[in-house]
Amino acid sequence: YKTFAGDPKWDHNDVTYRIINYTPDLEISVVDDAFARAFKVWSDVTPLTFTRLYDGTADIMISFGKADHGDPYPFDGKDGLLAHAYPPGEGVQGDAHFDDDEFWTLGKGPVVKTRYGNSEGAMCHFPFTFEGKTYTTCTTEGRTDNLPWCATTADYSRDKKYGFCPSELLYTFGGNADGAECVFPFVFLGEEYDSCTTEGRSDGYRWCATTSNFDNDKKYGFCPSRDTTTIGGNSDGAPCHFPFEFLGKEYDSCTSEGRGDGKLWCGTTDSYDDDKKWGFCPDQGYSLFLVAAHEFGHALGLDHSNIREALMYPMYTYAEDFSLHKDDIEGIQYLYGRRTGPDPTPPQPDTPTTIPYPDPDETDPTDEPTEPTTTRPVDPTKDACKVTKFDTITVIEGVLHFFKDGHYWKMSSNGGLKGPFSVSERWSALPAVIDSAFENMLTRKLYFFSGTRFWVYTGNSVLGPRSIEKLGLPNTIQKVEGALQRGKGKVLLFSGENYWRLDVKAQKIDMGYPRYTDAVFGGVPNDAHDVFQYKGHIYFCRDRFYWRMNSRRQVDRVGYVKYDLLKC
Amino acid sequence: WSAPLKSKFVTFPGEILKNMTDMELAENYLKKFGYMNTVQRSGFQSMVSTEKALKMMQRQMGLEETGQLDTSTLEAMKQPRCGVPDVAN
Repeated sequence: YKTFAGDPKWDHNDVTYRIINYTPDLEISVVDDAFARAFKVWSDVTPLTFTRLYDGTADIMISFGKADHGDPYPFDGKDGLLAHAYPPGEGVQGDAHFDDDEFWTLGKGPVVKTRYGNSEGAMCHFPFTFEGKTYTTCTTEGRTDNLPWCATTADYSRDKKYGFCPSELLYTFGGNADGAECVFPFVFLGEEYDSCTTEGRSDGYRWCATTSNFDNDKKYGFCPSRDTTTIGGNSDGAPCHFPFEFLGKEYDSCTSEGRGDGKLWCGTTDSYDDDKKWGFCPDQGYSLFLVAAHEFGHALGLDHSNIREALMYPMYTYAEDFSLHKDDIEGIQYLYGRRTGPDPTPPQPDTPTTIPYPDPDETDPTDEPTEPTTTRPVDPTKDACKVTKFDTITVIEGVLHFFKDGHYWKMSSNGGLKGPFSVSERWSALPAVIDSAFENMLTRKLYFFSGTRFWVYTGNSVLGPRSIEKLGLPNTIQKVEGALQRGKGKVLLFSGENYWRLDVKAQKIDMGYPRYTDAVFGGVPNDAHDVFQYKGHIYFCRDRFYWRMNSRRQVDRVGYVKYDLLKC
Repeated sequence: WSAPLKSKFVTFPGEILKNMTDMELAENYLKKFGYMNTVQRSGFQSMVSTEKALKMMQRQMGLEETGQLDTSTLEAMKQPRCGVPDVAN
């Protein structure tokens, strides 16, 4: 998992959200439910709660839009970009936008929720038979009022269970007419309209008047998509017209002819050749629930994961029975902690938790024996200001330490430099050259890395040397050049242009690593020979220089180790 | 069997045209999702090559890190996805 630069998160657990507008592809109640379930994905594993607001400003403002929808990141028509969301914060931060040039479903084709009839709002059952004929879409057959309907079981003749399908003749949504159905024809700007239109709008949404004259009454609503509504194209969602003519041939169903991408389309008049009116046919569509759960992850502070099965993986994949991946849970709990209270508990890790994590204190029989070392004399004239490049710089017990060839100096809190001291006098098992070191803030254990080996000091007792492969680092690594504490139990280990995240308690590298340093820490050299943390900043050292990065991962200073850190 | 009809491709009016060359599609993708030409706030200006940017994207997507615009990478770039960049700067 990854969080955004500076780990932005909500500073309260009772997060609010508001649904600003709706997609015509799904009944309002289906959208409400999909969003509520998407929030529940995250509240199930954290202390977060999500409360819906119906007006005013909520933390997470949810809206649908097409192409340029009012922020600097336009959508791109059908497919491609599905949605985006902003990290937690004020204003647009925390908001989630969904591309309404997509066909929103629950991932398995049109979601046709019925109204009225005798099925209490049940979904259409496709295919269904009626008077011996099979239907895969809603139909107006058998009715004189031209209202599309469907059976809610496979056989209408047997069960007589039916309901009415989404249609502008039945209801509208949004607008100012409280969901009243369209009135056709209606007058708008002096012109007469016999169907929904996008005229008068720049956002591409289809609307209609709910009285016969919009110019006088100003009453309107948005038109729900019918299950045969086309998507995208240039027909404003008008339904397919079967048969239609294309390149002189007649088509009774959707076709991919004429396209190189295999997408199914249809004409929305009887002749495409004459009218050039077309649209994409409804396909499986994209699960609003799954995409919303992903986007809400961003709105809570999670960036993209590179674990393919994780919800926060950038690409869309439909999952029938969805559950959060361990990586997502670790990520959101890194930000907000675990859910308090009895249930539901997140899925337990697949390894039986009775096996205790390997404790680094246990001497591993395969470990190399600790080599006897002799104390090296200290050359008091050794001047830290004459060192161009230290072996490593790190903070131990809150004090900045500079290591070089078996010696080290300490920067006291009043800014004075003390030393040199002998490494072997204080840590007798260590070699002269230390590539990197860090102090685990939880256990106060000191980790030292030299070449492909590492040592763990607990007070005066030491474990090691052991191979860094024991931690799960690959054998291709020559040396560990930097270490950054992340939270309580994680440490980033840097080598070359990559870094790994070590779970200190488990003594193993987390999944999804290595990552490129400059992909996450933009603006610093990707071949720094030392990386350390000091007073809330991250330092990347190369030769005599350091690049200092603040908590929002912005490089806010480039300077000389000698003058700025050693105060030479 | 008759020979398959030669499909004639037409340009559909009103469609957001996305017909780019593979390389154009790739560069557009790598820029859009932060893998290259990211505006560094300050400090070290590391101009990422297309090859390095491809490797970064391949790693993010769990693909083989070839640094080349191979079929699986191109396929991945055509998949529907979230619009939030993968590399935030």
